Amino acid sequence: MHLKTLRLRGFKSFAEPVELHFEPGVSVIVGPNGSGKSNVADGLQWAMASLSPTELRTQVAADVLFGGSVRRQASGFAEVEMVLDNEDGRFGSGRPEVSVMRRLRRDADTEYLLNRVPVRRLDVQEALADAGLGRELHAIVSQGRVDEILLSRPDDRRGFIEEAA
Amino acid sequence: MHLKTLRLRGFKSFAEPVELHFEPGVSVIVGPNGSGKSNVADGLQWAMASLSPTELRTQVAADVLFGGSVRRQASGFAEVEMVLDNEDGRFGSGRPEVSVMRRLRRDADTEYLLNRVPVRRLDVQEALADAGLGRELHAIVSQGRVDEILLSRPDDRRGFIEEAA
Amino acid sequence: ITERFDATFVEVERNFAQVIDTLFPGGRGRLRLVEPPAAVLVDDDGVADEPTPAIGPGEPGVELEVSPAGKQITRLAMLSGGEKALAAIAFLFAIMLARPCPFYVLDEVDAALDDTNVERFLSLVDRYREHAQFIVITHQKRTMEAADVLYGVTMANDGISKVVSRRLPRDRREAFDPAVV
Amino acid sequence: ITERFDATFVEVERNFAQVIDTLFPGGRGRLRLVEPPAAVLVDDDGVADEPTPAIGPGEPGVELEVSPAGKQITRLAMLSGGEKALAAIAFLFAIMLARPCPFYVLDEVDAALDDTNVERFLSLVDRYREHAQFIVITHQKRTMEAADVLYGVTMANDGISKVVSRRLPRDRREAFDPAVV
Ligand SMILES: Nc1ncnc2c1ncn2[C@@H]1O[C@H](COP(=O)(O)OP(=O)(O)OP(=O)(O)O)[C@@H](O)[C@H]1O
Ligand SMILES: Nc1ncnc2c1ncn2[C@@H]1O[C@H](COP(=O)(O)OP(=O)(O)OP(=O)(O)O)[C@@H](O)[C@H]1O
Ligand SMILES: [Mg+2]
Ligand SMILES: [Mg+2]
Repeated sequence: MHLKTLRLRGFKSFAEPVELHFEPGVSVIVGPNGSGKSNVADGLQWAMASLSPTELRTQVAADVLFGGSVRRQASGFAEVEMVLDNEDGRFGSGRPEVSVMRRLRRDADTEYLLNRVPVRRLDVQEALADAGLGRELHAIVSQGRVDEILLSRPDDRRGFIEEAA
Repeated sequence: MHLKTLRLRGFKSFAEPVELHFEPGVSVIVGPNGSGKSNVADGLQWAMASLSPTELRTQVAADVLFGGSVRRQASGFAEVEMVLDNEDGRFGSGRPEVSVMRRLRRDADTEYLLNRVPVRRLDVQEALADAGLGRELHAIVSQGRVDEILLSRPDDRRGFIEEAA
Repeated sequence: ITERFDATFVEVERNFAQVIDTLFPGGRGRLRLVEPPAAVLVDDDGVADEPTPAIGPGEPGVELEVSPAGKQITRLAMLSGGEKALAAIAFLFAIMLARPCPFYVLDEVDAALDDTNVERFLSLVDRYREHAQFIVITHQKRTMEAADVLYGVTMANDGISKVVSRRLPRDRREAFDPAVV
Repeated sequence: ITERFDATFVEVERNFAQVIDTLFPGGRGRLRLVEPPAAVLVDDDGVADEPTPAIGPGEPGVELEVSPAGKQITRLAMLSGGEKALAAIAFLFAIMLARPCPFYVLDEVDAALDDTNVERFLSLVDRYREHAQFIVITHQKRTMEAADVLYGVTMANDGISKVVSRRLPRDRREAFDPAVV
């Protein structure tokens, strides 16, 4: 299993729809300071149902919506979809790929979708845990926070290993 | 006024006496990870009478003493001396240079010396403030903490400007 | 559950020592189970008994120890900026080897590393590229050259991010110029 | 004391806008005095009156605003890793210009910067080298080339740090190889 596609629309600095197609192996993302690289990582965290302001670098939930620039209006809608390749059947259900999506309209509730079907947040979390993307496994290491894994307390580190058990 | 000489002995990884001679202008310190570059900055903080475990990256005061290595015994004594050039007379007293020194013997008290004469910590702090090295002026920006100046509260930032007034 | 934990712990501990060998040649790394901060048993009248070490409130925690070549066992807090990043990467890979995630996103984990350690980090990523997919965000040129596919994120004067991607065939790596993506 | 603060604030504000011009070409930066979080006056029976905005408990604080070219005014928290480092450097230099310290030690402040911003940072250091002495710790090659004097810290397999120094005459800068110090 691997990440196949990431689609971002109206999320942070991605005012226009953007699609990244990934392959297995090593993908490297580059670009000037402030161009939007870490926003890609935030988009993945958000699609994976994170509610943490620290992980998402937001103060309020609506901060993920494109806030406007000198040339463009703020966006009223954000959507991020991550598509996982399921050729190895890790996700069961005989689907060649699995889609996890999250949407937010300004002043409305967040929506979670699994294979484009609205589900609860808990359903997304369980599906991700089955796919080996449980929260404790640190699949996403945020900028400037690589040491966090070291600085946690011994019982937290136990949690990382228990999750892997 | 500028920093002319820094001497370190028994301080952190500087088991052997080391002397750095600086000039006005731009000095750049390089070296592999873990070689001791940030320990030089810590030595300056320590000589400038810092008691902060965060700034000094220590847990107890004795952590500044060389702790030993596979080939060498731990050191029982640490000393750091910084010599400031005083050609511009900023420090008054007609001396061409001013020396600020700090010493620690294991299991004994810290000693502060100004021009090699034992003084109280407060005397060092006042002398440094006169020289324009007051704590609030952020003369030393520690590794990984460049953002701290931004992340402080508005009234802290006022403190920085007041110090400069 | 404890049995499974114990088996996984042994595996992660072996992985950790192995990965530390790559990242800190000549150094040592190990994981230790430490008793939780002993619960201080308080008898009826509120007087604290001798703390009983073995039966703390929960399961034992995991302590990491890393000593770079030639140095005494170092408390993690005394490691340098670059050494801490390497130790953290080692722990992450030690867990990944026991239970790989489908993908990992590493956002500028190489920022504090010197050239030698960037190479060591990349040799680790290269060795385990079959275990998991790596998506690495970086400004280091050496890391860019290690990519199978390179993605360039740009932002014009309008505050809007765009992405272009380029496959980097293995033989043309050397000629890569980040400014041109 | 307030008079002196006001005069210094105006000077630091002007410096800040100027330095931001170098570090964020086309962007804007300004300092704002903000009222302290208004003290909520509580009358005798503990009922909170309307908070009176102007007379908070202390003096007004200082708020920083930076907006990179093309972007809306950004809360500092929304800036990227590299943008934050630049904004912090700008504030530091703005204060330095109002009241220089004899020396500054900058420990890897350039770690999060891309090549273009390393150049901007170095142009700032170069422009103000007469104002203060700069001691910069770095792994960036471009920063090494900007040195008047270069100090190499090394540690053999014995855990003991040593220092060698080399004066880098301005004309030989380009030929410098950090591995050789
Ligand atoms: N909701 C939003 N709407 C519009 N722009 C946003 C929003 N949130 C963040 N941004 C912009 O995105 C930029 C930051 O992007 P990001 O942190 O991804 O940069 P980066 O490419 O990782 O840079 P660096 O190399 O410095 O880490 C900021 O300049 C910020 O203004
Ligand atoms: N009291 C001490 N006694 C002996 N060695 C010490 C002591 N305190 C710190 N050290 C050693 O100094 C090393 C760290 O040095 P320092 O943080 O200066 O490295 P650095 O050159 O800044 O590296 P980086 O480029 O990774 O930031 C550590 O490996 C640590 O073991
Ligand atoms: Mg970033
Ligand atoms: Mg360092």
